[in-house]
Amino acid sequence: SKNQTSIAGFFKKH
Amino acid sequence: MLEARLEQANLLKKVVDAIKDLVQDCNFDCNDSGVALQAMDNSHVALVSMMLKAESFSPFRCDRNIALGINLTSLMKVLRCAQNEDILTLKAEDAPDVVNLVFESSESDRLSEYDIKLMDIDQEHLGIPETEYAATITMPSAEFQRICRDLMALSESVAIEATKDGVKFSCSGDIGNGAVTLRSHTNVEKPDLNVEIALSEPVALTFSLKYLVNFCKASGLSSTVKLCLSNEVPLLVEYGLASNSYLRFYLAPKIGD
Repeated sequence: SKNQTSIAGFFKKH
Repeated sequence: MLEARLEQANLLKKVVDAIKDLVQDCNFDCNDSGVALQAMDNSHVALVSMMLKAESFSPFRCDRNIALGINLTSLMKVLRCAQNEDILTLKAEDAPDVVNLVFESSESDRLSEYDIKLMDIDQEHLGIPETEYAATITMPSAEFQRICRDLMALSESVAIEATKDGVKFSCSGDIGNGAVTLRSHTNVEKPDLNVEIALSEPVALTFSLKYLVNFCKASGLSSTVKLCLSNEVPLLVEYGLASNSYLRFYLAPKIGD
């Protein structure tokens, strides 16, 4: 099955 | 200070109602361009981004940047005290302890005022890059809601595949499989029923239905929804509001095998 990724992994922290 | 008057309290009520199950405590960032909110859900899978532009208010005044840290359950309790047709004015001082909400009935002389205590919220702010999406699908928001609800009866996840032939939502679960395919469609008499698919390259991605069904609580805000997809990046689900204001949801994909 597929794993859920995290949104923070795609968008940089400010 | 902030003073922002909305013609219809219902707009803010619907926005908060749509996001309150996803995010609990949020900063409403106010400046001269309007009122913005960005927050991740607790599991950091989804991101809510709301922008109510200054033009959505009349009048709108905000002299300096003010962050209003508000618990959405508290805000919803107060917004429920407004009639849908009431005029809503948000007010806050420059370094506020409370935000003041005034509801005015356009039909009677009733005026109600509420203060909500503010919270200090230390929230991570994420930079969302400008993205040229490989596929942009515009469709009726009620149709998207129906597809998500229907497929959730069978599975936790949905595969969204956009090709030149159309967009396919498919799932597989313990009891079997399901799929809904939409093709580009133009309804001259009812343009809100149009399905538009703009594609620069085929896309296939998998997402959790639990989150998508949650996003669909915003369906009452707009008759259409825009889905923006590119391979291996979060899905953007956008509900457009009047005056270029918007409510956007981003959802991280499921990857691997």
